[in-house]
Amino acid sequence: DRKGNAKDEL
Amino acid sequence: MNIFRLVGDLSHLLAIIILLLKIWKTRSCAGISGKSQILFAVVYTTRYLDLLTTYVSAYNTVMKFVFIVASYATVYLMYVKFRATYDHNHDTFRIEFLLVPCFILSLLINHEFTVLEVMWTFSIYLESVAILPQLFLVSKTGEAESITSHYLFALGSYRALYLLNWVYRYMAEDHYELIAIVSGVVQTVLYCDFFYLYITKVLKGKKLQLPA
Repeated sequence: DRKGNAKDEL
Repeated sequence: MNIFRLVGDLSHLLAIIILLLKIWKTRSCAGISGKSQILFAVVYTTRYLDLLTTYVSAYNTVMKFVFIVASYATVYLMYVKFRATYDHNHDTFRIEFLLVPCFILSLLINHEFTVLEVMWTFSIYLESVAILPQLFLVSKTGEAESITSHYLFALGSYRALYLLNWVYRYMAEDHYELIAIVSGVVQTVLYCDFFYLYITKVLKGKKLQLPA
């Protein structure tokens, strides 16, 4: 599953 | 954060610094595609729109800021300061053929139809093909300075390391971002023939010559 977006990545 | 992503980010930062130093020290942007640098500036602008609204960590904010400033500085150096050394005869890739399809695809395939999410998705798709004008330029001139090939190696390695980061995150955190992963695979595959030439030639001290 997709836990939240990967927005913590650059 | 994991070691793959940290080394990947540092490799990305190294690439950007190598390029800026190459242009600044040699006062020339010969062999560099300005079109790709414009695409990278678009990638960081559309991806980091939340730079001022969302705080993830000091590292995240600082790196985003550095990538944005460095990409615009590179475009400025190429198209303004050292414009006379810009190889516009060979840097002829039609970037609208990358911008439009990526934008349309980001409208069709995304996780959420909001401005921020569509812009982030667009930047992910665009980044996967942003190096094409540069690879096209190298193929047209048939060679690349060794500093340029080091730049490309660092830049290509960054996303390859991100692939390992996504494997790790899937296994350790049961987390995956399919859009980023598929685009990251495409992006890394585009570097494969360059990686081959870099490892078989440049690392042996030879110049990067593409077979004519």
